[in-house]
Amino acid sequence: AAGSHFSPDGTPEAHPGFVHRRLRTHEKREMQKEILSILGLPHRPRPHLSHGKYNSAPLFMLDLYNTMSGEEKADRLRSARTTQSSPLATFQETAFLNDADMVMSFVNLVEFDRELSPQRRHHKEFKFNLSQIPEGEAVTAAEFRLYKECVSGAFRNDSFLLRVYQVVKEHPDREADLFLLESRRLWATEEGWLEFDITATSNLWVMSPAHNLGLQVGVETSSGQSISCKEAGLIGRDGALEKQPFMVAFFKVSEVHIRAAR
Amino acid sequence: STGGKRRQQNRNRSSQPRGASRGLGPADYNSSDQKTACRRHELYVSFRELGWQDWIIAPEGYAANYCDGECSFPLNAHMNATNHAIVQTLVHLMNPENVPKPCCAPTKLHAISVLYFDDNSNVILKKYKNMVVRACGCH
Repeated sequence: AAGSHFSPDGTPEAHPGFVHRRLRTHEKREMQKEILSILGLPHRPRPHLSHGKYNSAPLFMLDLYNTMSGEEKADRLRSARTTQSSPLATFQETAFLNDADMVMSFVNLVEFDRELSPQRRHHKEFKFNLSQIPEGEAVTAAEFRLYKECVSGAFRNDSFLLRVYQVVKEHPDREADLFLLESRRLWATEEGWLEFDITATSNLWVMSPAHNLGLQVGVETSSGQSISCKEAGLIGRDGALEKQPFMVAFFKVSEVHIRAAR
Repeated sequence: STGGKRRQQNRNRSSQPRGASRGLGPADYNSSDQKTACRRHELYVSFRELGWQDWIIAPEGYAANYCDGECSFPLNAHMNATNHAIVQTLVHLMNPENVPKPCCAPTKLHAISVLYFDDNSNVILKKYKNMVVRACGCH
């Protein structure tokens, strides 16, 4: 067994009955070798963690982990949470979770926001590296998530049209070729997580990494004025860690036969 | 350890009256040093203890069993898991106190889920469903 149980407040506790003691050096080495072989990893990963910069939503994934480790415990966890900002797994994600062999959340690789395109259209770019997916894993569902806060100030009584695009081709001196994935009308006063289905796009990226040119998000007011994501209340990399945008993909060993996107 | 044991037995044999053909009885097995008798131990392995908390997010650790002492059944090239389990079962029946019951191969383990960072700081939640013990013995 994985050996972790949850105390009523949700923190993992050690396996009852098993001895706790300091490992001897050779035991440590043996355990590490055994664990890496069980996880199928060639070496111990060395993530470069710095808050905000390489955020791949560990809290959200921990939520999925708790859901996976025990349905009833996760419910207790949910009821214990009071902050609305925590990206809790939706019912649909829980369904994907039950079916998935692996779930991954990805770091947004775009480090510097280029807010204005050559035609002075506000947009935000996002890129995720899906080239390291293990052989034979197919995307069964993928989501791109943005957190929107309630807007006050000039646009507080307005509504926005938010569009998510897949970048099809980039040009050095003009607008990139874009494919519209979804457009959604939002009230300025709305707050919470926005989820966008990018399953087909993700499968294309897994099968053909060269086509992975990322996503673009653009926002217009009801009068068609292009505004920045920040003005529309969308949280970017400079926001709180648990509200930063991320992508999550659910994988299953490739019984699923995906037609390449046209 | 078997080498040592064989020397010990030769010495015993030489001191016995010749012609006494007494097999290895339960009392003889491991009796020489109770403390090092082959035993199965339970240990909680904490990933924090291994210094892995920077990349394993959950679980906090896992329960492991391992054998210690004079376990004279190393699994090697000419003894496969099935023979190993049979021999150990026989010796366990003869001397249940000293020799733990075999965990014979292959044994299916519970599925586990692990949440961890990869080298690129992506987070991976993986289910390991078909876990089978590859070694056989008392752990």
